[in-house]
Amino acid sequence: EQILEAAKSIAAATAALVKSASAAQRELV
Amino acid sequence: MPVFHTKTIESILEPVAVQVSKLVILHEEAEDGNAMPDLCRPIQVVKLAVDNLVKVGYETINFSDDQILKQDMPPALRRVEESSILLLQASDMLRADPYSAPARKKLIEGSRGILQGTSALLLAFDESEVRKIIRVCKNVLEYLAITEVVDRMEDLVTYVKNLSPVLTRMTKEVDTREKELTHQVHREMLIRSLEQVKNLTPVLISGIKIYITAKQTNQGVQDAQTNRDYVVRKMSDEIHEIIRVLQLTTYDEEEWD
Repeated sequence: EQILEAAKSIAAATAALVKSASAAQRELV
Repeated sequence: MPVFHTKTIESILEPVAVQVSKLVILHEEAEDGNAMPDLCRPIQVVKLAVDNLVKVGYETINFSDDQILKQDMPPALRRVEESSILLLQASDMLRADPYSAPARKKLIEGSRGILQGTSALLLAFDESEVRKIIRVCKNVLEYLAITEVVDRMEDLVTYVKNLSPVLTRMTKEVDTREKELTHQVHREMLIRSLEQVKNLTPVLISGIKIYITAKQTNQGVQDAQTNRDYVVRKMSDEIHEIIRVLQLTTYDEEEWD
């Protein structure tokens, strides 16, 4: 259970990071 | 066709997989890129989450007696950890030059690595959970294998008393697992086999009773034995099929045939 929660946190944090990076890139496309 | 074979893994990884794919596409479309915003904070959040996963991961490894899990999990944890270092490097490089192409590459590589490492980790964990269900299935198989020694009514009472809880546990666990799967064909296969086992259980008990009575009266023993053994074999085959399907993680074209 703990491992699933930890994986959820990583996935959410990575998705947020990538979304921020994509937003900057998208402005150019 | 689902990419992730369980709903839990799918719910965790699909949103991040979609975001990573988008970033890769955007990066390819705009090779020179816009200036990147300061990603220091979101990268720190990822790093903290990675540190926590590594801690929880090694705790899981230490508490587990599953040797395969102990073997499979560390490489996945290392992959996640190494990828988070790439993100930190990307963050430093982007702070110095928000247009840095190598930094963008590191950002993509790091995000992708975290996705792949987390995926491998969840798969290792899931496979370990499946092995636990398989142990319960094998427990039922062990009881079925000793059916032939049941030749008195008292033995049958003990046999049923021992078999019932393991059979119930197997049914419950396979049923829960089936609901977790994203592959419809695998789900249907588990439902079918489980249903067969459920239907055959009273047939088995009745077959053993008939065999005991036949032995006591010395009439039709051979037929009763053949019938009982047939039911045992049929149930065992279905449980072996359950074990096989439980271990399937990838989509198999032939399953549709």
